[in-house]
Amino acid sequence: MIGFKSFLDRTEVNLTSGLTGLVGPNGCGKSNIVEAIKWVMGENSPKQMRSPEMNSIIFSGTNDRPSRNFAEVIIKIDNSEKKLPYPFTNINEIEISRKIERDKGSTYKINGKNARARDVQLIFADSGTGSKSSGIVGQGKITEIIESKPEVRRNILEEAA
Amino acid sequence: MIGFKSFLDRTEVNLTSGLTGLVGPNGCGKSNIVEAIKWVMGENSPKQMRSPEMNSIIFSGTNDRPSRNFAEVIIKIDNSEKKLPYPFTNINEIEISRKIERDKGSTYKINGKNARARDVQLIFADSGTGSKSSGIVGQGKITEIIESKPEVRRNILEEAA
Amino acid sequence: GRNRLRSSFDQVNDNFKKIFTKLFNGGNAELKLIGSDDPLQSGLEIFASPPEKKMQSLSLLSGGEQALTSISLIFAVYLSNPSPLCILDEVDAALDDTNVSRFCDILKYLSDEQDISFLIVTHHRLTMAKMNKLLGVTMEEKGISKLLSVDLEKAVEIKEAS
Amino acid sequence: GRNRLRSSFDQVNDNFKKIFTKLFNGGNAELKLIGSDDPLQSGLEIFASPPEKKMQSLSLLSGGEQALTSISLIFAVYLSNPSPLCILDEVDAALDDTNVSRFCDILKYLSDEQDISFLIVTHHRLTMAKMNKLLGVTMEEKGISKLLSVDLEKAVEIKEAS
Ligand SMILES: Nc1ncnc2c1ncn2[C@@H]1O[C@H](COP(=O)(O)OP(=O)(O)OP(=O)(O)O)[C@@H](O)[C@H]1O
Ligand SMILES: Nc1ncnc2c1ncn2[C@@H]1O[C@H](COP(=O)(O)OP(=O)(O)OP(=O)(O)O)[C@@H](O)[C@H]1O
Ligand SMILES: [Mg+2]
Ligand SMILES: [Mg+2]
Repeated sequence: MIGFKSFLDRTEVNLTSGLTGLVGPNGCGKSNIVEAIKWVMGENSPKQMRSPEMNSIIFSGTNDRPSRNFAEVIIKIDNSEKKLPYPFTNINEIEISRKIERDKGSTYKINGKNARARDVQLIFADSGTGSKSSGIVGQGKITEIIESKPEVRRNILEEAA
Repeated sequence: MIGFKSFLDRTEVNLTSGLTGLVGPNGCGKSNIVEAIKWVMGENSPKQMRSPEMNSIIFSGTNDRPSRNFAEVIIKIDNSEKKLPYPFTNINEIEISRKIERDKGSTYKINGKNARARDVQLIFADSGTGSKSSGIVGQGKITEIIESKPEVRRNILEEAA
Repeated sequence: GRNRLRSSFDQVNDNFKKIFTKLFNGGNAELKLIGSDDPLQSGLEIFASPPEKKMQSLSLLSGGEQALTSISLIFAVYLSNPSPLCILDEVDAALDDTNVSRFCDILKYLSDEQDISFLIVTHHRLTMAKMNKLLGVTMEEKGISKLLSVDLEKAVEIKEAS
Repeated sequence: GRNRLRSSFDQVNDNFKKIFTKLFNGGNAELKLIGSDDPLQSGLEIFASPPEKKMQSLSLLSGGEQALTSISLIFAVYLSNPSPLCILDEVDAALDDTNVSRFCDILKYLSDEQDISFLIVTHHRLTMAKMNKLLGVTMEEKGISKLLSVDLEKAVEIKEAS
């Protein structure tokens, strides 16, 4: 990711199989990484992204460094197990990028070619992943399950098969 | 306290000045102690007491032990600094008890004499203590401050001077 | 629509009961759709009985018991359609050491059995100790986050400094 | 009515700013009544700027920053009319070690300066270590709670067993 919230410079997160812990002091940026992954998968809800408007996702500057004009997150997925949905089933690796330019909205690319948000969301929806899937559990989710009304809580089942 | 939620047998909590830590595994009864103190000070809200009806405060039995028919919490306050409000200002020590009998509601006593809920709530309200005071911070309070609407959040100021 | 919700509900409920009993080392739990015959209008109620305690609605459990029961539900839904990547942001915050360790056991089991990559954000030393790999985030330069690979001692050190 | 709310608001706001800066070791914060000229109809907004970060509404801060800011507000209200007894149930759950230790410093300071008895429910080892006295709660007999006085090692042991 680059320019995404507090991650001004290019940052690479390598997710191998198994258990990877993400640690650090309060406010250092851990949840921002979680949000970057949700965002590149097509998440648009201000509540889920903790940002009142899309521009707040772009690095907004500090006293020493000026704000940026764009933010980009790229996710590379290894498809050697051929689990991706049509039309990507036989591609070995897929690279999805989402870039936002200040006041110009987001653009998506799949393996370098322009794509629509819908295309990206579909790739993930089929494989059970995706910003809406139960696979990404944000910091407020547990509290939300405990505190929400039964009718709202029922929505968690929509993420099941 | 005796018979209060999971505290079947008589339990005494000695609160000396300074910092007393209350520790133990999940579900062992720590928050129950906090609620017992709120309760004897006059708390009646089902949400604050985590109990849909007053009877749920009484020890409800386990496989090995039968339920009880009453619960009682007694609080002794040292008034050597003469901080209690009229008419208790010059009494050295005050003992407040609240007892509930199944289906019969609560009765209060101050130094052995019957009293009304109002009398007990007033003692604490004046000294800034009390179930409504900001001095007793329940397990869900932090989340409530963060998540509640601004109009609801404003209520926390009512507990100030 | 409705039939799909009903059958996915049954599968999630099955998963939920098994995972709950594993995480609590006993006890049992169940989900109920209430309030309407139409599942699309109903509410999801959660009932749980930790070992040796009686079955109660989620709202009557202790803070840590509520958290562990919610984690069981999250896993139950997730495992009905598991994706290769699962991210959990500080879900262990309210758990005591014993429950944290059972939570980690289930992560290990799922990651071995189902080849899932887990990314676990945590402040808990015990959880960190059970990870295969640790990534540390720091904000040495004010307001700018940096990511680095760390080992357990360095992670604890980062945790204790800011 | 209104005037009392306005003047108590000012005092709480003053306390809040000082306590926030103490707990965050820098930065500043402020409370605002918004939405209506009538304070009884207004909402309480919280703005905070941890050290070297810009002032933002509470909802844009990290989980731990939100918790520490809320703790500052709770203390600000409490100290405008401090009672001899203050009970805090797991308010340190979302804090990292550095913030836990600053939280404990302020507890120590208040308990020495103002002769307040604090009862602190916690799962945090660091917090336990800073207490003058420890009470342990166990449920050895199923469903029945027992209270006992413990020292730090025993407390850690109880914490790790159930
Ligand atoms: N657009 C932005 N530009 C620069 N910084 C930002 C931006 N958006 C958020 N931040 C900063 O990112 C920080 C929040 O980081 P994050 O929520 O990831 O913390 P965290 O590591 O999850 O902490 P915690 O352990 O408390 O949950 C805040 O300090 C905020 O100031
Ligand atoms: N009326 C009652 N009779 C018997 N047991 C009860 C009653 N009401 C609540 N309990 C039990 O008390 C326990 C809750 O205890 P409590 O909320 O104090 O836990 P806790 O120590 O605060 O845990 P945590 O660390 O998870 O917050 C529950 O297991 C519940 O079954
Ligand atoms: Mg976070
Ligand atoms: Mg509790």
